Amino acid sequence: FALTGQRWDKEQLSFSILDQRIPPSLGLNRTSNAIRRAFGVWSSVTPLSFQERPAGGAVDILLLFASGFHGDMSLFDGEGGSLAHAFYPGPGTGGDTHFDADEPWTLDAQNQEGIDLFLVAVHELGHALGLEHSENPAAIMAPFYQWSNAQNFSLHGDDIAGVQRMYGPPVASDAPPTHHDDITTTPPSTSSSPTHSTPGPPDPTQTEPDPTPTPPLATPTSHLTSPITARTGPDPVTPAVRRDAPPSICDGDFDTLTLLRGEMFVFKGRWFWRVRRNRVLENYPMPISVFWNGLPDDIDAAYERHDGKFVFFKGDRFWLFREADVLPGYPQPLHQYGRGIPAHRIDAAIWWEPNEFTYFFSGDRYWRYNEETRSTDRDFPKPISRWGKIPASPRGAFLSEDGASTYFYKGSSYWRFDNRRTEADRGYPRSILKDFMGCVGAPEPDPDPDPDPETERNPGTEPGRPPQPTEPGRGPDRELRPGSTEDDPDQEVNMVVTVVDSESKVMTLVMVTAPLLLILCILVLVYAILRTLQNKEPPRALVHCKRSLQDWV
Amino acid sequence: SAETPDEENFNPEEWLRRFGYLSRSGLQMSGPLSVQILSRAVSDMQRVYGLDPTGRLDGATLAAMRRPRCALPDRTPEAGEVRTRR
Repeated sequence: FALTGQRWDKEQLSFSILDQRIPPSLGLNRTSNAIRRAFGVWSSVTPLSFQERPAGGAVDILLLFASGFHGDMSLFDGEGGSLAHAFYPGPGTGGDTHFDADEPWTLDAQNQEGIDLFLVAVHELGHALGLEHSENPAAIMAPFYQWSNAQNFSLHGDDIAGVQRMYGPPVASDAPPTHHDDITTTPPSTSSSPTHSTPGPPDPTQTEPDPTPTPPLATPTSHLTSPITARTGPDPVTPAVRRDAPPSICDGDFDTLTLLRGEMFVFKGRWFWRVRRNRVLENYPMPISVFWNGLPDDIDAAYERHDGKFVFFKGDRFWLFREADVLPGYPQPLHQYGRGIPAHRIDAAIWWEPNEFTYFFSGDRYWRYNEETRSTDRDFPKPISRWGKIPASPRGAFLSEDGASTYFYKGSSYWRFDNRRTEADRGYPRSILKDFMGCVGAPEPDPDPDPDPETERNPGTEPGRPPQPTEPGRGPDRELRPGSTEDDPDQEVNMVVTVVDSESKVMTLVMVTAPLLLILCILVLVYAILRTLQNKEPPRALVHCKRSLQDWV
Repeated sequence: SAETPDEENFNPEEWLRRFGYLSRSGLQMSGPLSVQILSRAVSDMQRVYGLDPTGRLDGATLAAMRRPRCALPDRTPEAGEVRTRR
C-alpha cells in the first residue's frame, strides 16, 4: 500500500450522493446501497464512521456521476477507460468521489462483463480516506479494475494495513464487523426518485460549451466533451463532433497565444498549436487536455510567470501549472491571484522582462502587477492606448526574442510596441497569420490610419506642451508626467514621442561624428610620425662608430 | 491522437504519461524518448500491474493498459527543479 500523507482528523465523516446521472440500469436505490456498502467496508476495519446526509448541504465526501470534463481537474473518457476518481482527504473538495457516468455500471455479482459499482466505490473511498494506488495487484487499491465476488467481498491484507496505518484498528475490534454497522442514513429531503435521476435521451445542446464557468464540484456538467469521447463518442452528428474537427491555424481568431519556454503556443477552443520559426510543428493542433490535463477549453489568457510556472485564465478563475501538471488546489478564483487585478476576466497577460513586472489587460485598461508583493501598483488601471493603437481586449501579448518589442494580438492582426523607445511602431497592424504562422496568402490588414495629419508630419509634437524627460525601458506606464490625468492618454503618448525623437537625433549625430573625428586624428598622427622619421639623421654615436669601424678595418 | 484507449489510436507513451510513469514535461521535448527511459517506465507499470517487468511493450502489457481503471495516476508528478525563464 501507499499513503498520500493526508488523512481525516476526525472519525465521524459525512457524505451525500447526488442523484443526477445515476446509471439508469441501477437506479438510485441500488446505487446508494452499493455506495453505503462500500463505506461499510472501510468502517469495518477502522474507527471511522460515516453519516449520510441529504444532497445540497456541506458534507465531507460528495459522490456524483459525471462525464467528460466536469469542473474539476480530471477528464472522463467514455466507456472502457477511466472509471472514477476521488480526492484525497482535506478541506473543500477532499474526499469527493466521481464516477464516470458513461461506464456500463452493474451490481450483478455474476456479471463479469460490466463494471461493478460496489468494487469501484470501495477503491475510490480508499483514496478518499488517504490511500494511494497500491503496487500489490491483488489489493482493491490496485489501479486497475478487476472483478471479484462483490457479495462476499473482503479487503485484502494490503488495503487493511494501509488504512489502519492511518486510522488504526476499529475501536470495538472484538465485535464481528458488519458492513452497515457504522453507517447512519438521513433520508434525503429532496425527491430523488429513479425517474428523476434517469438521464433522458442525448441532448445535442448539452455538448456545446458553457460560456459561464461553473464552480468546482457544482452540479456535474456533461457539456464539455473530452478528446477521447470526441473520437469514440456514440453520436457522430452532434455539434460537438463538428466542433471536434481540428481547426486550421490559418483561420485565425485564436482564444489566446503566448510564449512558453520561448516558444509560441496558440490556443483555440479545445486545441493548441506550437509554432516555431513561422511554422507549425508536426502533430499539431493537439487537444489541450492531452498536455494540460484538467485545463478547460476556450481559455482566455496564459503566460509564463517569472518563476517558470504557467498561469492560465478563463473567466473568473485561474489555473497554475508546473509544466504539464496542475498544482494542487487549482483552479482558484481570480481575485485570489493578487490584490487589485481584474476579478471578472483577463484578456491578456505578459511578464514584461524589461522592467520585470507583469501586465494584465482587460477591456480597454491594463494593470501593472508585482509578482513579489502579489498586488497591482497604485495608479492602475490605465488606458490601454498607452501601448499604441491596439484594440480593446487584446487576446495575446508577447515579447520578441531579444525583448526589444512587445507584440499584441487580436483576431488575425498584431501590433508592435518598441520597448526601448516606448512607442508603438508604425505600419501596424499586420497579419499574424502571415508573419508568425506561415500562412501563405493570408490577407494583410489595413494599417491604422493616423487621424491627425499634423502628427503624421511631425510625430509626437503637441502644440503648447514642452517635452518631458522619460525613463527609457521602464514601461509605458512610467511616462506619465506629473499633474497629468488619465483622461488624455493619447496626449501622453504623443509627448513621449517628442522627447524620444529629439533625443534620438542628437544621439545619431554624436554616434556618426565621433568615430569620424577619431579616424581623422589617427591619420594626422600617422602622417606626423612618418614625416619626422624621414627628416631625422642617424644618431651621432652611430655615425662615429661607423667611421671608427671603417678605420679599424 | 495520443490518449484514446481504442484499438486504432491507443498510444502507450501517452498512457504512461497520463498515469505518472513518464514525466508529462517530456512532451516539451521534440525528440523521441530514449529506449532506456521508456523501458524503465514500462517495467514500473508492469510491476504495478503484476506482470513480469521485462520493460518490453508486449501483448500482455498492452492488454493491461487497455483495462478499465481508476483515473488517478499511479505515480505523482516529479517535484524536480523547473527551469526558469532566465
